[in-house]
Amino acid sequence: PCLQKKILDYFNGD
Amino acid sequence: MFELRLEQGSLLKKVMEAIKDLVNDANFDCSATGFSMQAMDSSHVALVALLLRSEGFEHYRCDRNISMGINLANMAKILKCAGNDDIVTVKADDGTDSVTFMFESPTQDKISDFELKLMDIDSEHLGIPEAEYDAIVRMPSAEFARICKDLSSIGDTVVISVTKEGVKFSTRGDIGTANIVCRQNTSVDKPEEATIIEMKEMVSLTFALRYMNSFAKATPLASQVTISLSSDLPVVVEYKIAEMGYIRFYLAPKIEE
Repeated sequence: PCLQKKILDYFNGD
Repeated sequence: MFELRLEQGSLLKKVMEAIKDLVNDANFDCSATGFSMQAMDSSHVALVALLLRSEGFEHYRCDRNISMGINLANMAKILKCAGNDDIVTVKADDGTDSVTFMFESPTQDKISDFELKLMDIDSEHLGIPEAEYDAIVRMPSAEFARICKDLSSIGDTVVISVTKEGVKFSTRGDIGTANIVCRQNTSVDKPEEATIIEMKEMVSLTFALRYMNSFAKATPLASQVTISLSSDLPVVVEYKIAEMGYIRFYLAPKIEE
């Protein structure tokens, strides 16, 4: 079982 | 007023084909630097960043920064109407809610213009930090596309592992498993056929193949693809666009729960 990470877990809004 | 002219209009067609299935709507930002776009897919798992530098256009005028909200499927429909050899001009006047695409045949005997309505898109612009990657793989883009296509007939996810042996693409599914190893190969006659692996640390990450196959639609833009991997970052799959810029796809990994 793998959890799909989200882009927002790594990059933040300016 | 904003206006750009690109003699190699097929390039814009290829850009749209590369991103239209990944992103629905996006803001295209026009500034003195160039024509750029950043957008996430609807699941917020992948991000695409496009840059076409102003110097790369035959003509580029941007009196003030503007952001044009565009439905990509509709823009792709319009760009499909351009011939592969056509010269493309994109024009938007200040304060209007549309953008005009003009296509000129090389012999100037056919000139078409299409007006596309702009949309208000509420999109978040993400800051992408500069990063040092554990491993960077440069390889023929067609080879990468072939590997992603082949593996997706076996499984849904790909494990990309970089070791000193090379880069390994692995998958598993109901029918069995598959492993494809590409070794560094710089002794080719043509630089576009080389595979170059720069590794600081061994790295192994799991990604959804569906997205990799979507990124591979950018293959016609560049003979080489660069895959940058770090254990704690999204992978970057980059296609350079001639001397003008790039299209970069970021994909968040899958991790063990």
